Amino acid sequence: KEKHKILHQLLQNSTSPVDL
Amino acid sequence: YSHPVISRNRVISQLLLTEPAPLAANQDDSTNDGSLRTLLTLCDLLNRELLVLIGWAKQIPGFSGLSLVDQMSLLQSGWMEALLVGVAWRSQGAAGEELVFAGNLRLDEAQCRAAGLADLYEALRHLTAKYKAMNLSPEEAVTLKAVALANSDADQVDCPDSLQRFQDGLHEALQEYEASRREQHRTGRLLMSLPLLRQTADRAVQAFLRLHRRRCVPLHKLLLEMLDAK
Repeated sequence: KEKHKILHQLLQNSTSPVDL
Repeated sequence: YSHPVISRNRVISQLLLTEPAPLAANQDDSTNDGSLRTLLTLCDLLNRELLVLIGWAKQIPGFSGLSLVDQMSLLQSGWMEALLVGVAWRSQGAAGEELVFAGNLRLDEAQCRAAGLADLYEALRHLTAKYKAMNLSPEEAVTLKAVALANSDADQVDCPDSLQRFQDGLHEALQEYEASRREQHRTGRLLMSLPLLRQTADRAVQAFLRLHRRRCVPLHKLLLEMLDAK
């Protein structure tokens, strides 16, 4: 999960900004 | 995929409705090296397409019913296949033998070769020719994209029953659509194109990984993360 954190964040619809 | 006739199938209607508008490429101007500029432009486009694809996946009927682990696994396995359905679809009507990555990013064989993507060019033209010969409809293209994701054969599946239901729902939608057109062989023909799509996507992933490692082409974080998952 840690290794794929951007995908995880995007799927969780995180409101925090995602650094792409 | 704009189409005047709204499909009566609920799943396909939803897929047509949520199909994202095509992205435009942002021309890279950080280098004078033409082939490197092409690559950097392409990688930036891919990274943004990935972001859109993840948002799109969440709207496929049944996808949000999967566990988070399975959603991640499907996207990690099937993202390139889903993106390449779009490239092949856009390239069908292209003049000459170009690959249409975006309306303003059309690459011919020479440009692909110069960028180190000769292998990918050949595979993608083969896929495009196949879909062109089949005269793919917009309904079929959007459904095929969803099927490619659902069928991506992720290594570990958290909840096989939910995944099976997700796949069955898309399969049924495609069958219902083809039955309404009295095209009894189309569903099978479309599913039979999946091995070529998988093979093409594998080549694409290898090409980008090779470029990243050998030519040290910098990649955006999301694209790198998804390539790493391969």
